[in-house]
Amino acid sequence: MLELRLVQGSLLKKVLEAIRELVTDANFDCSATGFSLQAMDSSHVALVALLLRSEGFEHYRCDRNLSMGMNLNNVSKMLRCAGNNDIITVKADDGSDTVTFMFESPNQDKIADFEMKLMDIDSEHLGIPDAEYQAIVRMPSSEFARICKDLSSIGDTVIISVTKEGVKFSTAGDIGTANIVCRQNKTVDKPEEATIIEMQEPVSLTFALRYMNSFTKATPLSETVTISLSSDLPVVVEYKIAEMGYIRFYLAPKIEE
Amino acid sequence: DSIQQGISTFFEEL
Repeated sequence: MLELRLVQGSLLKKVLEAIRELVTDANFDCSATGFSLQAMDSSHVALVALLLRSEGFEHYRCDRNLSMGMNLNNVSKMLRCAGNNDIITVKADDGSDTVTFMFESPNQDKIADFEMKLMDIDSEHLGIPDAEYQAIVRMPSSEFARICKDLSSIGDTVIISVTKEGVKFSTAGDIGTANIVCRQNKTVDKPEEATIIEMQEPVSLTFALRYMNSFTKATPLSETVTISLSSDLPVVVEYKIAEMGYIRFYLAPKIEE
Repeated sequence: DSIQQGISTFFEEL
């Protein structure tokens, strides 16, 4: 028996919107720790890891570990039927081939339940080792989204370089080139508007902008984004989900031929 | 030109 009640149901709606462009089908894993997902995109270039900790739910019952295969477009269709202020409850019985999403309006005058068929998904689970990163950049998520969008109108790849001067995002295409430098800026009115760079040593890596733009679909989940970079490692683009967990996107770098 | 690496180059399957 599984029963997860999330008062801030809009979080779940935002999570689905954040990942459904990147991943088509995925297993949602439920355990005592929380509600999690790990999935690769169809090209096996990027990986998304989601964790919503059990403590973040108003009610969390998970009698035994359960893995539920879902088509994310179908989940999204169901969750789009929930109001932004609705309380969402996810329910499943052991051994059942369906999951139920229950939506309650804030004043309890409307209750809806949507039952969705589960699917068998044979997915690889990758071990992600802890790594020390050469540079970690924290910046406003909206700023990062804007940079990725702007650069993708010029080129297909972005070179992210971190030096003591700041973080530079560069691209080149048929019509020309673009460079955007963000300097460390801690003296802002609100902490979420700061750009903070922790650099052990300079690093420069190249990534496909298509994936970066897809990661920025998670922007509504968090005001800040953390970008962790090391030579010869996938970049980690992390959006924290307030007091509940995170979405982390891993993207393999491009290398020179 | 650059080559796109795969994610499983970096992370092992469990």
